[in-house]
Amino acid sequence: VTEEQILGSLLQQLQLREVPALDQSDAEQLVTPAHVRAQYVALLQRSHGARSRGK
Amino acid sequence: RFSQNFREVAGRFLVSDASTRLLVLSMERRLPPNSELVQAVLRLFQEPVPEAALRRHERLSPRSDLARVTIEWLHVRADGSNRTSLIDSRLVSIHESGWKAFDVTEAVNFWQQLSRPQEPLLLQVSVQREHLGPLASSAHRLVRFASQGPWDGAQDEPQLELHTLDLRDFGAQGNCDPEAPVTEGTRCCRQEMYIDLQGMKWAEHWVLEPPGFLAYECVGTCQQPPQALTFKWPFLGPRQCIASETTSLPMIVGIKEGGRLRAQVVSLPNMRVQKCSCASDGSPVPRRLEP
Repeated sequence: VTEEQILGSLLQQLQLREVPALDQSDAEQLVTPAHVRAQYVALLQRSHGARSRGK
Repeated sequence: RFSQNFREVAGRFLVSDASTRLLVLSMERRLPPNSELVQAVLRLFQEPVPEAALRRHERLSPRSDLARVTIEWLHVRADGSNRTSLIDSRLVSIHESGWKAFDVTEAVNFWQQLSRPQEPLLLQVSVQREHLGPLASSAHRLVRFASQGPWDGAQDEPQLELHTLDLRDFGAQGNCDPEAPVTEGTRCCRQEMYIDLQGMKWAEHWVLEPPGFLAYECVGTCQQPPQALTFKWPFLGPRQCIASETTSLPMIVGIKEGGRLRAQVVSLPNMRVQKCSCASDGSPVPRRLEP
């Protein structure tokens, strides 16, 4: 997995053409709500269990 | 019929009179554990057509001496319903007799996906007209295959050949030994590879989680089959060490909408290697069994 592949996949998933311009102040004011964190943890656990078809 | 607007169109049934036989093949302990199925060949013995029948056929329908033989995998579901999948089909001539080979690798793949080793492999063998239509000959009625007899081992009963590779020789090993360096001779394995997202400029202020992740990669080489086997399976390329199972990577990223910033979860497919295997270019990718 290369850096380009990760960035390409992320842009594709978010249907963005380029990296959004966010700065330090944006990041600092952003708080991750509990339900978003819970969704993230659930996906993480599932991805460790799930097996997808490789190449 | 009976419509004021449409002229009646009568149809005529074409008698399909395909003869269909069901082959029941026990598969218990046929496939060695820890092996990879490369090819499965069904061999059927086509019996010679008696001279008199041949002469009568030539007189009655000289157009064609061919018949179509079709092999289907029969899946009997738990609810008792049946489903068939086309596996192989070829033309045979009534002037030939002897062993005819059909590639039934996919049927054995389907059977393996059922994960019910004690259940037999069910193959439906149909002999049909060469093609549909009023001009098609009836040569198919003269095609006979020797069938499974009540006793085992009859010389001409159907044969199923299973060609496998022993994965203890031709397969991968699990995870690489972190203590041992990877060299030319290292057998295909999964090696830890950590991706530091915080070190990527574009991820700054945008990717909130994770800071990094273990992606793994497949390294090492695979043992190649001996010359004789590559000659037997010309459709197979060299065996390579590949990521045979991967999994997705969830992330939390910042999304700006209407001037407001919010956190969102996104999942990137095929980002982490779960399993490395040795596989040959050209080997068919098994169709997944639909529920």
